[in-house]
Amino acid sequence: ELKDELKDEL
Amino acid sequence: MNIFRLGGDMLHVVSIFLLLLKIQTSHSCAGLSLKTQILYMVVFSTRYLDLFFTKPWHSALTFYNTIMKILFLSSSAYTIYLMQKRYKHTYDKVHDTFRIQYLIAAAAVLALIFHLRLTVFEILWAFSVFLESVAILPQLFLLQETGEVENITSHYIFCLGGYRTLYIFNWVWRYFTEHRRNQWLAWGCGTVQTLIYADFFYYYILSRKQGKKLRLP
Repeated sequence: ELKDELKDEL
Repeated sequence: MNIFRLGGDMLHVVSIFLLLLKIQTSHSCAGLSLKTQILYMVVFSTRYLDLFFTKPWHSALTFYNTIMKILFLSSSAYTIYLMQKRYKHTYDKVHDTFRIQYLIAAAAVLALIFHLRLTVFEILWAFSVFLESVAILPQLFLLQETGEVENITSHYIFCLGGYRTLYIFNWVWRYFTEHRRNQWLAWGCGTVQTLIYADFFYYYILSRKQGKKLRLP
């Protein structure tokens, strides 16, 4: 789950 | 999106703008480390591979991220072009001697050991996080070699450091508001990266107070 790994940041 | 993250990203954009402004107005890249710029290029191109898989219009956040990622990649490539081609004669090659191959190798080894999942994408992401935490080192070493720092160059580094500091506030904020856990990799590297700037901040603020150009001991 990408959401858990701070991948929504830059 | 919270105010700390948005502020951090905006400082990052300002730092890039200052960097390009310095090169364009002085027609010179003196005092700037090409090696740091190359490291940032490597960082962005290994981290933003998801550009190929993510629909920009999926949400407002992915759209924002996509624009920023393209901005960071293209400005980074443009900076390297300016330093290596157009203003090559002003580049301080003699002092920009930091051995970045060791940083890249160390980041690669660390990424192979510490990653969140055993996939190429995840290992490259971890590599980019490790590498980003030390990417400013050649720049700081170059400044230390040459001593006096042009104002605009010191503002550039100050903004970059400020961006990292705001990201820590952002993580603290998200920890409490979104209950995010298990982000040791990004948090740990981000903290190390911010600490690297601490010494620079000290001398920067000192020089601002005295209204003088920044001098590193």
